[in-house]
Amino acid sequence: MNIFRFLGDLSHLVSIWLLLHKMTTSKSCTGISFKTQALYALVFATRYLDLLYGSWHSMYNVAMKIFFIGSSLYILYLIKVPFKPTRDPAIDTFKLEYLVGGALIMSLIANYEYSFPEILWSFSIWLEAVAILPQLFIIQRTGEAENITTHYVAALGAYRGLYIPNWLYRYFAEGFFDPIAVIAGIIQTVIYLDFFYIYFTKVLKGQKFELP
Amino acid sequence: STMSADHDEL
Repeated sequence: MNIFRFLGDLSHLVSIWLLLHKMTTSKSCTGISFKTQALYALVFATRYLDLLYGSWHSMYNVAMKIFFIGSSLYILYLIKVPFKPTRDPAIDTFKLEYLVGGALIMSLIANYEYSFPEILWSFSIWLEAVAILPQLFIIQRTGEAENITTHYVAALGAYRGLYIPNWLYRYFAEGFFDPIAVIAGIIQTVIYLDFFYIYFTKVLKGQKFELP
Repeated sequence: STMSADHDEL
């Protein structure tokens, strides 16, 4: 564990807290992509259910995995049950087939071993890299976003962004190098760059997140 | 066998 990875994980926790805060205080999921949330639930299920076959690294690791699986299911429940009337499916139209299909193909090409657990792990990594796209698509379509929603997306982007200095640190300090995680992680971070540009130039200067 | 990282990251 190093400071970058710890801050990244912390940022991930903050993002989930922001999302839950937005939904429970406004009693709505307006502007939130159910599709992105469903993809994250799938990402966590395919990566973290390695708990079931004994992949226990530390209490920290196990507790985080359980939290991410549990909170993602709870978020899906909130969107689908109590806040269902506030969701507009007509703007959440990104085609999931392409993302899931692409991640599946990548997991068969790029994995560390042709075994079920390793392919599942690789699938979850590639799927996570693109899971935010339906959410960014909603923001692009509507041309704006509530500030709290942009803080959520920013915290999520910071999470994977912070993993990059973590990988640099681990490469030099520990000789650890995980090329699949690194390449997918860089792709994931690049996907956020456009968003971050507007977030830093507008939202953090007190303006509303609006596309030109 | 495997060059797999230990997958100790989240």
